[in-house]
Amino acid sequence: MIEAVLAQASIFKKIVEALKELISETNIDFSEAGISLQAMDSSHIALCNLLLRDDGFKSYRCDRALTLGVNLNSLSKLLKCAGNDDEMRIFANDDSGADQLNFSFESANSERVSEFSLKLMDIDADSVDIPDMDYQAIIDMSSSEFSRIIRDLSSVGEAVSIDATKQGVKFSSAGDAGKGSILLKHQKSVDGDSALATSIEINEPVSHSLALKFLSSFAKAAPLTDRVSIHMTEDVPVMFEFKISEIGHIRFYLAPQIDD
Amino acid sequence: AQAQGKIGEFFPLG
Repeated sequence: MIEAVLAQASIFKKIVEALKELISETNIDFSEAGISLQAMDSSHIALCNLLLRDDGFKSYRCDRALTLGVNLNSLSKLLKCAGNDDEMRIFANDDSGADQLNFSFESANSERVSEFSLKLMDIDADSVDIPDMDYQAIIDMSSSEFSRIIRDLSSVGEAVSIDATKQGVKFSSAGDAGKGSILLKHQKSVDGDSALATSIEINEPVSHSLALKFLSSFAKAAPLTDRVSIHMTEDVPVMFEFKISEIGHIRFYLAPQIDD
Repeated sequence: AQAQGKIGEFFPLG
């Protein structure tokens, strides 16, 4: 038996919206430690890693670790049946092999309870070991600013160059019709009065050129949190981390370009 | 010339 209760369905709805453009089907792992998933996009250029810790749920029970395969488009449709403020219960019974994942949504005044279930699927997916790394540069910035920059530069070109120095981070793109760039200067302290401030921890200047279509997908996670951190080292995948308050994170990894 | 890398070229398959 697995059973996880989230105080607000809206968090899970936003998570699925953040993932479904990049990934159509994924295995979800349930364990004593919580719920996690790792999946690559169909081209194996981007990797997504979600973690929801057990103690971030209103209640959490997992008698035996289970891996359940879901179609994220179907899950997204199902979650549209939940009110944002509904309490959401996810449960599955593994006595005879789980073939469906069940959801119940209870309104704040407890007067309405709806129940839905999602058929599970067998998914044979490659998984990778993500090494712990010290990055050369970590940019911490507003997630809405990140979304805006990606949207603005997508009107100019197909790739963005992200150049991080001690002074700031510059996003630039060029295409047939022209070019554009946005420079965000490093602020010494990110406090409550400067929600849009950017801070950069850096050992040495780093630059990456990345496809904007993947970053547009990653930006779908912006509604989950006010901040995003971009972790960069030359010649290794760039990691974009969106922390989900009190419960976990979504991390996206994007493979860099390599010399032919 | 540069080509787009894949995740599996950087992280070992688990």
